[in-house]
Amino acid sequence: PPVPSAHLPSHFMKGAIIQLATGELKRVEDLQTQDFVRSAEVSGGLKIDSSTVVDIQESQWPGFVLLHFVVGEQQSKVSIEVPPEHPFFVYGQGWSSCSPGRTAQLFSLPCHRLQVGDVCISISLQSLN
Amino acid sequence: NVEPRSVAVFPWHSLVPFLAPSQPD
Repeated sequence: PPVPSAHLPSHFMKGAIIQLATGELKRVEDLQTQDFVRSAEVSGGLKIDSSTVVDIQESQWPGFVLLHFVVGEQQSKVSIEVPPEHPFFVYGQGWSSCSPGRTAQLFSLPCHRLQVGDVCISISLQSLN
Repeated sequence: NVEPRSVAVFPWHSLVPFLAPSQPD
């Protein structure tokens, strides 16, 4: 498997300005589920999927976690490797990571703890048919 | 005088993972 990147971009930093697809600007810590849903609705070609966390494991790469999701209506299995501080947006809950303490330390972004069963927002390409 | 500062603006979709299952051929 490819070596995962340890670099997390600054858009997760508290105070980062995020532009929604509607043109509205919001701070990353103020985003709500509806902001993502509405943005996907007005975006051409992108759709929001519900991605349920089914397992959280240690990665073979030190300093990473291996997350397993089932994605969308098809319940497709997708796995990704991320640093434990990587935030995911959980429906109805908000930003969540495997290590809320590290996320707070590195990004000052308040987070819940990401757990098996959490339903995260992800995107994929809209089907053409 | 206040110097103008550029503020980075990030698109919403950069915050959420792109989780697309690999398509079978």
